[in-house]
Order: sequence, then structure tokens, then C-alpha cells
Amino acid sequence: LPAKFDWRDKAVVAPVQNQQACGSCWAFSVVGAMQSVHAIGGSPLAQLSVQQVLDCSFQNHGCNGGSPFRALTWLKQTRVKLVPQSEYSYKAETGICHFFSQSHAGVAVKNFTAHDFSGQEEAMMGQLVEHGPLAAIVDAVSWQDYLGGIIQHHCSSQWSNHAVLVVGYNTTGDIPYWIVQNSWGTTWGNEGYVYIKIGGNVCGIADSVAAVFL
Amino acid sequence: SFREHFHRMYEVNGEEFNRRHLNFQNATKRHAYLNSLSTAPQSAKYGINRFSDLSQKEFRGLYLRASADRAPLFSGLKTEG
Repeated sequence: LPAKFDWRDKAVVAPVQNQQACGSCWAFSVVGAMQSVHAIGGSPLAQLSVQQVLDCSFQNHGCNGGSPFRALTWLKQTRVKLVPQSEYSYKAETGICHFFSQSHAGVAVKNFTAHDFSGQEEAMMGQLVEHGPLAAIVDAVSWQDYLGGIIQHHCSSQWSNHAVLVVGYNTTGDIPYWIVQNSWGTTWGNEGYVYIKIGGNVCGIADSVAAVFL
Repeated sequence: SFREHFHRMYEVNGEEFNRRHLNFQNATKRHAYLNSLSTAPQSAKYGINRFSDLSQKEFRGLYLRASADRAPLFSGLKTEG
């Protein structure tokens, strides 16, 4: 494994988004993973519709919350193609699902894996390098006050409540850390990113991690 | 300056102002505690941001709405899908 790896260096990570006052992080993490894997596969990096997942993933609850795994299960089972963000833009509220014909251009999920990597964060690094950015669930209660730097302490992993996109890692310094894209805009954290210490499952980062296959 | 910077419209000494002010004071206490946990230069820093006048309960209700389904422990086997 390289000592540091960042999918942003390969221009396959879309810009940081802002979910605004809507509990849609679960949709942003899934769509973020799909966008990156699609670009890693050679397609131009294009932003896909988060609103489509928010409105149509019926096992989830739109702005009232959801699970990335349930969204991925829905995408895999229905073969729904996510259309470009420009065709179905984000509104920060749950709406009526828009349906598109199967011939309409879009990106579909073929499969996904979901694992608990707690105690195996090096294997998680391997998954990241092999399969692209990973959708992960964390405990982000203390992130309300976060300004920047590497989170090492006081980020319990008892209660998962937020979904994010792991885009890289850096083990070259004193404190090895994950590079994680959040969906609270670029004015939060490190221009929209948060750094979490690798090892010890800080914030529960390794508890529930999904890789996407298109 | 917080209200000015984050474009908050609640009036001074109104009911909402007093509630937000209390949330803000609680936030500054949290920051002191969280920042005390590590002095390493790279360690996380905590402080005033646009969420500082939200109570922790409000913050969770607005932004922390993801749920996790139990995932199997990674077995190290090569899993293509």
C-alpha cells in the first residue's frame, strides 16, 4: 500500500456539497462514491442526482434520514440509473420521485460490498486503493464544533449517525489519518473535509464501509 | 460579531436570542474541553462555526440522520461484489 493515497489527486472526486438543513448525508455519500467510481472507470467526472436518491429510495426517509446500505440495495435491485445533477437538481427537501425510461442515460449500480473493518483499518486502506472512495457511517456528534486538524479523541463509536465519503489517507506523518469528504459545504472543517486518525476506529469510521461496483 | 458573520436575524434580548446565546455559551464550554484533549500540533481544533448557536439536539436533528445497518466483519477474502 502507498504511504499516502488521495483520489482527489486523480481528479475523480467531485466538489464538496452542502446538504443544507436536510438529513440527506446518506444520499450524498452513496452518490459521491458512484461519481468517483464512474470516473475511475474512465468516464468524465460528472455530478449525479442526489435528489433522485432522496426522493426515490423508498426504504429510506428522504430528509428525515436513511441508510447508505439501504440506498445501495435499492439501486442494485432496481438498476435505477442516476441521471446528471443538472437534470434532477438538489432541493434540500424530500420530493416526488421522478421516473426516467430505461433508455435514459445514467449510471447504475451493479453491485456493492459492505463490511465492518474495525480492527482492520489497513485492509480498509487496501479497499480504498482497489475500489475507489468508500461510503462510511460515523458518529459525528463532536463535528458540530470541528474547525480542522486530525480528530483523535472524544469521537465515540457507539452510535452511528452520519454518512461520509472516504477519499484517501496519509500515513507519512506522526498521526496517520483518513481524508474524509463531508457534505456540509466548504466553509466547514478543512474546506469541507475532515481528517480522522487511522487506528482505533475513531468516530466509528471503520464500522460500516461500502465499496461500489458499476 | 457571530450574528453579523453568520447573518443571524434574531433580535438582541428576544426569546430566540437568549436561547441561541445559551447554546453559544454551551458551545464555548465544549470547545474548551475538546481542545484540552490533545496539544499535538496536528490534532483537531474545535471552535466557533456556523453550528455554534444550535443546541446539540438541534444539530443532531438537522444533520445527523444516517443509520447504519450491521455490516459483516471483513474477512480478508477477495470479494468482487
